[in-house]
Amino acid sequence: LIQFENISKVYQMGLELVHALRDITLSIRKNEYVSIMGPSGSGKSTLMNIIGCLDTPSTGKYFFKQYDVSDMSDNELADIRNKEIGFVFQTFNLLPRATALKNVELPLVYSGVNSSKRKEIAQQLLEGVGLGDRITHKPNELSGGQRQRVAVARALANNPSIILADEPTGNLDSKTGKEIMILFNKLWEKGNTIILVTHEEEIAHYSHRIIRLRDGLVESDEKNGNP
Amino acid sequence: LIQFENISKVYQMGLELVHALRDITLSIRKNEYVSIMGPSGSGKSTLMNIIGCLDTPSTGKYFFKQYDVSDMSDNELADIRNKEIGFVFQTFNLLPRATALKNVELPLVYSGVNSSKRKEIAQQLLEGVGLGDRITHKPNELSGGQRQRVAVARALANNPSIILADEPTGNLDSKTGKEIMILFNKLWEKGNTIILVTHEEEIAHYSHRIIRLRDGLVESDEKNGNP
Ligand SMILES: Nc1ncnc2c1ncn2[C@@H]1O[C@H](COP(=O)(O)OP(=O)(O)OP(=O)(O)O)[C@@H](O)[C@H]1O
Ligand SMILES: Nc1ncnc2c1ncn2[C@@H]1O[C@H](COP(=O)(O)OP(=O)(O)OP(=O)(O)O)[C@@H](O)[C@H]1O
Ligand SMILES: [Mg+2]
Ligand SMILES: [Mg+2]
Repeated sequence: LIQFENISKVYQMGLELVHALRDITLSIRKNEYVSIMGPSGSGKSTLMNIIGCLDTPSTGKYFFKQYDVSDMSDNELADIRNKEIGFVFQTFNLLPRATALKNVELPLVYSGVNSSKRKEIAQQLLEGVGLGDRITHKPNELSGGQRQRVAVARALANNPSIILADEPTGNLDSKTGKEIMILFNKLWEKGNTIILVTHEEEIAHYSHRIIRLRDGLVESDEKNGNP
Repeated sequence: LIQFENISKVYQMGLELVHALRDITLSIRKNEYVSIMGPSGSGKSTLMNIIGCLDTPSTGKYFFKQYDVSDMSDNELADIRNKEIGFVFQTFNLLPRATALKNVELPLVYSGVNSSKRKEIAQQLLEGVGLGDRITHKPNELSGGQRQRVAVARALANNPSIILADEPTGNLDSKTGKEIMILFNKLWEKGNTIILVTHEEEIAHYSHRIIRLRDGLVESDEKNGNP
């Protein structure tokens, strides 16, 4: 499903080069449940952004369902991002002037779902993350963990087959965090592919494979014996 | 040092009332090391914002060093916020167009420190959180955990005697998170007062007292036997 061959990502800062990813080769199959761990700054979000077609590598090849992503048009990439992939961002990226409901509706607007159906789907998703009584709140009228949960609900709006979640429980107490992980488990059981970035071992243990990054490289890539 | 008497905070949303804090009475003495825990949405950040003089309660009294905060002028409050309290925000609140260095310098600009001294202090603080090689990066050129650490460094710029940190390790791997906690420990040993919000029990166990909120009320307030 997802294949990286010698992927690197380098930023130029004046005279200095920052190697966010150095040389990543890995593949992820359909319906896998993978966690990505590693120190702060090791390249996890950069990796997720490339997988999610939000960023392009500096060198190397990315094959999505066996198609070379670098050959795809902007429209094809936009379609993948909107319909196939649900992305929970590490910093949420909610529209500040829209309500929780409108924020979750946004991917459904892009995929052409009619207004009353959109509201119904968005309402259900927000109830599913415990925010049924917060749908009219804007992001600055929500707690940090509530914003995080709106970001999770929005990622699921188009029923994507691949869920990319960058630290989805970082702002949640353990009980609320578990509720989100139970939700992801159910999505995985339905055949979806889940890729999580987390720095909490307890959260990584819901997954079946743990990839650890260090300094832009894969340090280890192992099955998780007891999910 | 900090005394709350029957503090409440209520938001009006159309016809609905949201009780972020319902009735909080507590006191925190100088050089205490307190953690505040509780479910997502239970009122932790709201409590911190009132302590930090960034928000006012709807009812109740807040005494800061025995002065009634509601009687203070805007200038007096600004002085407290700038010189006495260092605040690490749950969502960092960095200036997006300024470098890490300039972001950390900002409180020193307000307190009138000269330019070369500011740079030196800001540089040292960033090295102290492991970001010596990232001082010229802007927030969007930093990882989530790096932005969080810039927010920590900025909170310490004016050498405040009270540190309020709202989930300071939420985006950090455990090793980097421990480095921040060691830093806070050192600050506490120097006589400062530390108030942390966290949802991780391991982090709360660095403190000496754990206050747990639920639904805008104090559910429990206990000494931590083994910090
Ligand atoms: N401006 C506002 N208008 C309306 N409701 C608000 C506003 N700000 C916060 N709230 C509500 O007040 C409650 C408490 O929010 P607060 O941010 O203090 O929670 P928290 O304990 O910090 O949660 P988290 O762990 O998720 O960060 C939440 O239910 C939130 O929806
Ligand atoms: N636009 C950019 N310009 C320069 N350097 C960048 C840029 N974006 C990221 N970096 C650097 O690339 C490295 C990897 O960043 P990335 O966000 O992938 O880390 P991460 O593993 O997600 O970290 P965290 O756990 O803190 O979120 C970091 O050292 C960061 O400073
Ligand atoms: Mg990241
Ligand atoms: Mg909060």
